Amino acid sequence: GVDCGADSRMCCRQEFFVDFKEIGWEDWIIQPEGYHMNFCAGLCPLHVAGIPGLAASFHTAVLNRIKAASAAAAVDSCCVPTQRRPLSLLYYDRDSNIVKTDIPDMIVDSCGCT
Amino acid sequence: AGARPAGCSPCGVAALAPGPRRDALLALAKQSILAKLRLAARPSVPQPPSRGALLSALRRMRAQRSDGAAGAGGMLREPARPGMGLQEYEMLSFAEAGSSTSRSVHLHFRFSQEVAGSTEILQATLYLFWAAPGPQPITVRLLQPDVAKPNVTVASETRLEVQRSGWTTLDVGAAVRSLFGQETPRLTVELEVPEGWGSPLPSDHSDSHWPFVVAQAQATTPHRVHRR
Repeated sequence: GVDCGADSRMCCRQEFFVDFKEIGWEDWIIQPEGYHMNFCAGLCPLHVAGIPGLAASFHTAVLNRIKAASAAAAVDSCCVPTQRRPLSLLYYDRDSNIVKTDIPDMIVDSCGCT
Repeated sequence: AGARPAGCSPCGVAALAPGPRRDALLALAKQSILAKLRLAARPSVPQPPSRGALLSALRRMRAQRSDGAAGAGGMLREPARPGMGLQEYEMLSFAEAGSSTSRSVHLHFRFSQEVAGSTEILQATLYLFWAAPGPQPITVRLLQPDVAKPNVTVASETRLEVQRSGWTTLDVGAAVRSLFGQETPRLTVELEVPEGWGSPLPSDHSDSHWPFVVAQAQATTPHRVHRR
């Protein structure tokens, strides 16, 4: 996957860190100190459509041939997460119990075009 | 930025100016975390347990794990295979001191409705520290509110012959599991000793040997991955 730069226009991963102290949540979330709420942004023109990140491969080449042949019928291609991982939280619930849980698919590691 | 294909549903923040964009993203992060924890709002300021009790509990849990003594906290259900998308929870609940007499003491363990309402208990273990210097008979009763009557019913009763001071564990999985379906999931434990034996527990709440329950739970509905 590609990380967004200052003036990226193509599909890339935009990093965004939420510091729990900044939003006043550090008293009930014990760990971690923040949440990497990265997201995908950018364009997916036809020539990169369907390539998850940089994972070009044989089947991508075949896909490109098919797309080139049917360019007129090309459907929209969107910039979406292609790899995600859980967010592990240790927090106090409203009865001051200590709860640990791993919330699946909360952190985007890479983006690509559908 | 730029024309976006009609089929892609963006989250809409990319087009905002930097200031409002940051605020929108922070609001989105809060909403996303609270939704995944099934919380309507962030919990109020917690009353954390004493540092001594917390360290003692974590040490005890680790010792229990390394002993691999699954018997004491027998699994009620095998956890789902990893990658099943079923979110798992581990809860550490310290006792609230309830009513007491010269022969008995009540301890309450509360579990939050948010977690209780959307998970099922895999395993739950009660950790008790006996301060008794020598052998002492103790009866441990698990009480739970009876929906039909105002008082409580005895879910289970265990008679122990404590030989010396130290930690002991009790499997309370079935009792906690049956609580999780109720309005206020609260487990009450009654400890009773013969007349004149004095309380078997440490003297006060701040003691680092305060009773606690460790419960493992698993979400009942698989986590849905929304692809846009």
